[in-house]
Amino acid sequence: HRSPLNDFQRLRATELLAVPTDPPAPAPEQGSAEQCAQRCAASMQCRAFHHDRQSQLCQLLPWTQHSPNVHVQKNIHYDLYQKKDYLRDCIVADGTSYRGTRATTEKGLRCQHWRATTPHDHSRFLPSLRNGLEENYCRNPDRDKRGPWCYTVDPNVRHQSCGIKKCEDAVCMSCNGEEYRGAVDHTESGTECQRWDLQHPHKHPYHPNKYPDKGLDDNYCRNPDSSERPWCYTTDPGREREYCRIRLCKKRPRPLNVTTGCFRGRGEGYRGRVNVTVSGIHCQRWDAQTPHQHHFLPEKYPCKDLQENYCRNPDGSEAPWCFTTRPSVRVAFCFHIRRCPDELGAEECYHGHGEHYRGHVSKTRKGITCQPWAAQAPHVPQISPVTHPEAHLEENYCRNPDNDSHGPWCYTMDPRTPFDYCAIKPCLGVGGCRGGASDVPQLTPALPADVVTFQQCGQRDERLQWKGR
Amino acid sequence: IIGGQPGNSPWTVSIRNRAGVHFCGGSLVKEQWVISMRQCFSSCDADLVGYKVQLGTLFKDPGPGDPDQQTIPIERIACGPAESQLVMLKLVRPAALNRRVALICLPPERYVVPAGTVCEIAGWGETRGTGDSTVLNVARLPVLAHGECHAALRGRLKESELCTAPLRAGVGACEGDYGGPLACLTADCWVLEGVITPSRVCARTDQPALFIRVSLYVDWIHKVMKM
Repeated sequence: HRSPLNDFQRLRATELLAVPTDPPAPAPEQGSAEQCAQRCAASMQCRAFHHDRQSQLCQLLPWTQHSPNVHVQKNIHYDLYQKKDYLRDCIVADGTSYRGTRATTEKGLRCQHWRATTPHDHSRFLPSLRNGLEENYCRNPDRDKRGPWCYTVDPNVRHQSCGIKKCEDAVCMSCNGEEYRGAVDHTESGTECQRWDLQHPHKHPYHPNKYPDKGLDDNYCRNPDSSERPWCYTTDPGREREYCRIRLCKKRPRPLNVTTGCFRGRGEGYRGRVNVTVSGIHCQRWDAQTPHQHHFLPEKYPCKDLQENYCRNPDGSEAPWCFTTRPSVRVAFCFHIRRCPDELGAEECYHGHGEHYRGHVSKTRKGITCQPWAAQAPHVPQISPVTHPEAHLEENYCRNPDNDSHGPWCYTMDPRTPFDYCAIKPCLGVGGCRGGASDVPQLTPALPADVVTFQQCGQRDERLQWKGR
Repeated sequence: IIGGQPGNSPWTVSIRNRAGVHFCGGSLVKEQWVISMRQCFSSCDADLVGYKVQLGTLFKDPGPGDPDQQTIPIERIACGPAESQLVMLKLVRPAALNRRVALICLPPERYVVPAGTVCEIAGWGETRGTGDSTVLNVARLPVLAHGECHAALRGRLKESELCTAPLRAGVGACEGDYGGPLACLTADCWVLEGVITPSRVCARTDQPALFIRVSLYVDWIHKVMKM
């Protein structure tokens, strides 16, 4: 159930330009990205391909961005797919498939060209279309356990290992690996990962478009949901997802934005001692599993400071939160922790209802990217630059074209969420206090009852009272 | 509901999890839309496959033969503005309106229900021995003036909240009622003025009860249903 695209690394809106094109690139052919990948994998010359999503055309290429006289340029019509083996600077297993361009040994000696017979004459490993013995790049034609090697230009040293790291060691992860962007693409049991931009064999909600800042590239192990470490969906239909084995960095990063009396941003750095919810319900201890079972164990999340029952934000939610001691209320936000005043003064706040907001925030409060106002997908907008020309509906910036009393909003890139409010707060209100006071009066005096009318609602049959069973 | 009576509230729905267990209340404001409380759900991205609402019956766990019962799966959840603590649940299909299932009205935007208006809360939550916990219970509470409540809560009342006066007899919502309605009679119609929020103590006799003031979020509610 693996996709042929698993062998490729995608670069969006990118094309390769080679000057001069020798050998010439073959003519484009019709096909999906997966069909292109199949064709490229089957061809000895092919190392990459352009895929035009609109016209479903693909063009196989005999070079990658590492090839001489080739450069990368932006082109919104193409996605560029390149064979991972030619791009990676680390090795998988014994490195037999390594096709990178390293050409020095672990001791720093320059490698001898494979075609050359001096200073070291060898007749065993001569370049061919199949064996990848190019130039003087490190390679592993004889499956040496120590990985890729080469003959050296030092007459006294015939050959030497190149010391290229294994991918699972090349990039370490800190904390729970939410920021890990390495190239491990197999799980700890060795199963290959499924690509994030495919829905087979496993359907899943983590679309790369929806979470552009989670690094959901290709089929690399990632941690988009604050699990305890990076994982991936697998190509095994019988196993939906599995953790990956990734080296933990020795040094733990210093937490950012540590605050105790207030919180900044989403409050991930909050280390205060508030331990009740907005409604006054006590929080459950993080190291307890009753009344609510959960996976946020303090020892599994050492960087999140899950002490006692203090409000914390270990998963990138919109504010600090906790599990509650009330069985029927699993979690609750701790919105009553005030936002740090210096942040309130930040340029990203809005006055009134935010109808004049002209900033560049383009994310919802849940961190989902906004849909461009002019786009028709994933949501067909009822409000657009055409319908509201005066509302400055630029790009996908948060705006308030309909004077929504709850502030700037946007359509979202999440197919399931047509619109949502943005992570922008009202500016300091009248009298400089926080807690709901804004510079727009919220309530209007009570209307006389006879002014209010209702349609087809609020009627019940008073006779239908309780009858015993 | 503590201190209530079995009663009829055709817009009050029971929200059930995958195991079919009731865990929160809600109010039917459109054939395919229910309003409830954010804290009833683990997140705004919650996977609600298997979650349902139950309408049309007074029984918490009706028998299979109950002719009026409607059980409708929940399609998706939309979270309200941050301070609102409200959510809107879209049902997979519209509820059939009949004598047992009716819509509750939404108040005008930013409408303040007059102090003293007699309203009622309804739910299948805990009764703590004060009622029949196998059926829907309803209790009446009078609205408390905003200023008075603000003083009683020593300045901790937000504009997004409204209060009812505490009753010496101990009447109020409890676990399992959260998300349910505070309905008030206005112009001969029942209007959803508040949503029951979780509180530390049930049916307090010494402090007003707090509800989320729905009239502040009517524009959001209409927008969600329209979009």
